[in-house]
Amino acid sequence: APAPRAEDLSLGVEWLSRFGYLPPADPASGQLQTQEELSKAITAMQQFGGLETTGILDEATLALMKTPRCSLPDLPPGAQSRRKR
Amino acid sequence: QTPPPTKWSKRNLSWRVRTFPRDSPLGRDTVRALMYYALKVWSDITPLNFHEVAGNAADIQIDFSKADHNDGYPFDGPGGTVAHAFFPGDHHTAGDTHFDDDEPWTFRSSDAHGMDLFAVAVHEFGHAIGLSHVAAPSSIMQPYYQGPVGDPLRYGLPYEDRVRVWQLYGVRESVSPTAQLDTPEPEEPPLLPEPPNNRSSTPPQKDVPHRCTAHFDAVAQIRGEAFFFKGKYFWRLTRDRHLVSLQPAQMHRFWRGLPLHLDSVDAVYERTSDHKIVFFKGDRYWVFKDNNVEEGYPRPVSDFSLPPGGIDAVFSWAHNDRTYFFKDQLYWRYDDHTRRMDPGYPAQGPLWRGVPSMLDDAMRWSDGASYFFRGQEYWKVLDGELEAAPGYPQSTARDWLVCGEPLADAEDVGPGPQGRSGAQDGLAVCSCTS
Repeated sequence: APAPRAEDLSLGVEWLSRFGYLPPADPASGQLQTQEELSKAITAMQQFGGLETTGILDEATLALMKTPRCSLPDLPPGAQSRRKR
Repeated sequence: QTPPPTKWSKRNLSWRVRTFPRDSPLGRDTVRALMYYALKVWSDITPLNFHEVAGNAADIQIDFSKADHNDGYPFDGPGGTVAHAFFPGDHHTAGDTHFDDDEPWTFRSSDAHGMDLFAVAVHEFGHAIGLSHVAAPSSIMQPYYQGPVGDPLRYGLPYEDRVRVWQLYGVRESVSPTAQLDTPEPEEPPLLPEPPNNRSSTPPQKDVPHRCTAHFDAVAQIRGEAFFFKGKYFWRLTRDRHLVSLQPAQMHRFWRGLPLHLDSVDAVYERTSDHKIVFFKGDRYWVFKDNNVEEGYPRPVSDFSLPPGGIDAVFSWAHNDRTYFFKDQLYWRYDDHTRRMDPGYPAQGPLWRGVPSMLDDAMRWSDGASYFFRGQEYWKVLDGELEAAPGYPQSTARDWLVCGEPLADAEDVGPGPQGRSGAQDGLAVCSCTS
């Protein structure tokens, strides 16, 4: 798949953070997220939205992100940042 | 890993539309009606009861806001995020529901670009009672806007939403959890939902009193609106104190279940405990849920520990959340929550200095003040005060019923508006209901 455009990536990260799929931005690293985290978040978002789970910001995913929706997050705060110790 | 769900510990929840959309084709009453029906979707199947109220104390405050409105969930213009609601809890915003005022809110519109207010409201009220988003595509709690959901009067929740809300609150007594709620699409265009109105198709009769000269039998604030009762008729004022119609409505046509032969009522009030409306006449009283009488009424006023003979007036004082009954020079204090008369009553009136001891009726209003009516005059007592405000009494007809100064000869008053301002053409004070 072609690499997403920078503005789509930026929109995607912002959207995923806003609706609970990515943890809030780390003040130490700014908005930076690892590729693995981002892919996991996209997969979770695609699952929740009934899309094919590709883990990449494809057209269908971006279209769903532009669909009007409720402001509340889909996942509760902290759900995406739980890790094994 | 999801946190335990939050839910309301009480079952009677009040709501109020605090701010309305500014540039919308939807009128205020349509917005209120859609909110009413969207809440009813949830209360129809759970033991929750929703009541529209005036004032700032509503559990669910509904606002139409733009951009950043200081709650951490800024809106973003047309599209994007369209609404949100706060989960139940102890915080002061719990249950509050906000709609983006930049969206093109519609109702039964063929315009595919519009945003169906009823569909969004059902979703948001799901949050307001404790439901979170789910992935199921058929659920109303799916986070994405999926277009209109059909007629508000016939809409039934998808099964998964019913199950989730039952897990929080249980099943309403009258509902079978296994019953199929789905109904076929109506062939005829569905009726426009409206709050109960007072329209009558029968022409006015000869016994119709005139609002500018009437000594009202009863006055009450009900759902934030004012009702003035005289004989078999009543006038209704919106929460902005606009007269809905210059002509009175027939009492028994609106308050369904009042006896046809009832020629007047003594006193009326909305109970603070469950927001039901209580009518008194002589030794009997009736309890209404919305505008339908409850089963088993009338009942004797002795249920309130009141003596036979009925009452002149009743109202709930916001200051102490107690209900006061008045009869001649006496008054009683009653606790609607425990359904008990407070000890030490009756007492000799009046409790409020400057207010006459014998009243036609009294009510509290959305400004927090209490209003006492007698004859053609009324007295205002500010919130928490024990004395009538200076400058009272004033004319009830002039200040509430859109009339001119009190007339010297009441018999000369013909039908039609009396006034002293631009409101005298009558049209200026009409309020459309949809």
